[in-house]
Amino acid sequence: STQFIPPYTEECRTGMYPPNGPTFRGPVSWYTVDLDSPPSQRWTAVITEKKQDLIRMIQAVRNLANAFVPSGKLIELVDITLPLMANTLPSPFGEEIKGIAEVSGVPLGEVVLFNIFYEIFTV
Amino acid sequence: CTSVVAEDEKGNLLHARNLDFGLFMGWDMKNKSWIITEKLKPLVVNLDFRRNNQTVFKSTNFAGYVGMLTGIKPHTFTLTMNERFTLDGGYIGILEWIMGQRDGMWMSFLTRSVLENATSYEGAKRQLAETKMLAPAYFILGGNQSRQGCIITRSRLLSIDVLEIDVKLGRWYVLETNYDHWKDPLFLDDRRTPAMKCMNQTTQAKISVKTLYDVLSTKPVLNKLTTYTTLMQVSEGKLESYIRDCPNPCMPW
Repeated sequence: STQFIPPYTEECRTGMYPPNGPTFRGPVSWYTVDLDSPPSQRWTAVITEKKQDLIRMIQAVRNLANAFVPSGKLIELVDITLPLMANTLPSPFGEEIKGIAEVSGVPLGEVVLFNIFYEIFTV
Repeated sequence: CTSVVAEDEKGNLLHARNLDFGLFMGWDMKNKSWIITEKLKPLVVNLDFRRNNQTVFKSTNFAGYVGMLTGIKPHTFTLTMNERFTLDGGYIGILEWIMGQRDGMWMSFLTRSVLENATSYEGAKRQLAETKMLAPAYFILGGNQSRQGCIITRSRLLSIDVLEIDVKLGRWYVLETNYDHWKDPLFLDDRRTPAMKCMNQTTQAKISVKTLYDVLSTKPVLNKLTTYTTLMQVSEGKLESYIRDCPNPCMPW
């Protein structure tokens, strides 16, 4: 049973495994990342398949940024400054991020933002 | 996020987590969901990192994100991280970085390098506890033998606390949400209490991957920010992940 007032705490669930029903959206696909290949090429297989989803997610973040700064200046700042940040990141992360931007067509600054979001989000 | 490392009665270590993300980043009134959370779900992938055609480690990631939030070094250790909020936050680390002071590690690059290079639970624990970082964090680490499970509470510069599994004290699991374990969680966001209630109700005798999934499926441990659930068994080198939904009524966080 679920209480119908926040925080909607339920009785401890049982028998939920194997995953099924309304709390289970779907399984997760497996990919291989070959650490012997050059950093810029390691993510090609994953990003080729997930490119559209990545573009949609980045667009959602852009929409959010533009909601805060309608002039678009915030995104402009990201696209101008964060590519410089990519060159300061320790190897192999900078090269891997550049490879992801290359394959996905997403601006490098926005892929960098996605990858350092944890530090930024603590703001 | 909710991460838990548990030791069963045979001394096996199990590690599980809900990854919750997207708070305050746009709410979809019609679908009663967080916009960014819903955009992240299709990006969830399981990755097998290989060198010389051998698995080095495995992880659950968001495609396009090269750092690690959830991973297993098969038969060696398991690692998840949860967000920690303090005033001395990541933005200070970023400012230092921009000013040219670059001796700190970006959180997710630290977890990636630990999974790639550490060869033992103790080695991983030392790196996670001692490396200077740009942002605070909780690292939840499981090993491959009895009593090897801990929560490392990190500030940017220091390891503030390490809470270990200690079966003799009756602490057969350690569980972390997003609050220091020695303080009460924010009353508006108490996922710790229901999670611990369900763990205690499960008991050590019955803890397993299945019952861990039950705990992580119980509201509000499962909430509108939950993108995926991962279950890891270090002794079998096994990682399995599932994309989640939280049917109404459900807490936004």
